[in-house]
Amino acid sequence: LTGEQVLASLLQQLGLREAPILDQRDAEEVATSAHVRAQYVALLQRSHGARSRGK
Amino acid sequence: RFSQRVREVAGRLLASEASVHVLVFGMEGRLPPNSELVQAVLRLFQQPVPKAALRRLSPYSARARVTVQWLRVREDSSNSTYLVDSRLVSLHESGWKAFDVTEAVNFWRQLSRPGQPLLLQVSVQREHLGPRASDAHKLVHFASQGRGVTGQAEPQLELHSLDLGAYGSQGDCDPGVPVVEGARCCRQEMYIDLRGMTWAQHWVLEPPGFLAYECVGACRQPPGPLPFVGPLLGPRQCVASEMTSLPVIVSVKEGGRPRPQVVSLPNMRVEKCSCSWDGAPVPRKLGP
Repeated sequence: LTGEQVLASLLQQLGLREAPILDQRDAEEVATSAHVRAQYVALLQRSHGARSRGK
Repeated sequence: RFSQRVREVAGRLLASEASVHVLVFGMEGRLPPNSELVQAVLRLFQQPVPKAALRRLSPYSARARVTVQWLRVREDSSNSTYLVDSRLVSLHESGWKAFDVTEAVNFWRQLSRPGQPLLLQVSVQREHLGPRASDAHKLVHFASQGRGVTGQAEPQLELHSLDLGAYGSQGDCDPGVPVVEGARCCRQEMYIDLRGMTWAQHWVLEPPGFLAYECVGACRQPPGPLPFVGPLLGPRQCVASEMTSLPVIVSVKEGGRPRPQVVSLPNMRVEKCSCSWDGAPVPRKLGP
């Protein structure tokens, strides 16, 4: 797995053609709410359980 | 026929019944634990057709279709069949005929009920239907199991399995030992540092990086050709056989304001490495 493959998968999931360019201010402005964090943790836990068949 | 109002319609039988045999194989202890089933072969002995009957056959109809199905009997004694092999046999050629029943044994394994026998339903049908179809298939007889059959001619189930202790992967690589040429297939740690990627800056909020792992090393090749293995199979290779997804939090701009969004990326992390034949068919999953 390479960084490029991670990027390609992200772009595919988000339906984007290229990575958006965000600046430091954007990064400081965005706040990860408890709801989003809970969603992230739930997916993380589920991903360890659900195994898909490799190629 | 008995209705006053509806005229009787008579039909002519075109297709004849197939002769069906169900073979039962006890499977306990047949497949050692930690082994991979490579192939399962059902061998049936086709008995010679009497010469006089052969002479009466037209040259166009000296074959019959033999179909092998896996017979699944559920707890509630309902059953269903799954086609696993089917081919034509010639009435002129008696002797052992081989059928590939690997899928049947894979299905049986998925039931995880080792005490239950493997049931194989063998049916002999006409080569084809239609006005010129013959009854030649009725002359095809295979030696069956059980009474009155000499041991030699009984149907045989041949299982080819590989000891994964010798031909499989070794799980995770030993972090302390560098993987050298010819080392055995294993799963090696590989960290993807997203923080170090320019495209991810300010965009990917979580995770900063993750362990993706990779499969490295070589697989031992089993000896010699197997009955059904054709040229399609390449050597056994160390591949990722189980993978998991990776959730990511990214920053998405909406109305000029950034907001966090969770995305799940499939097949990002290797959970298990295995030795697998390149080109081997992926066993069908058994439904409920």
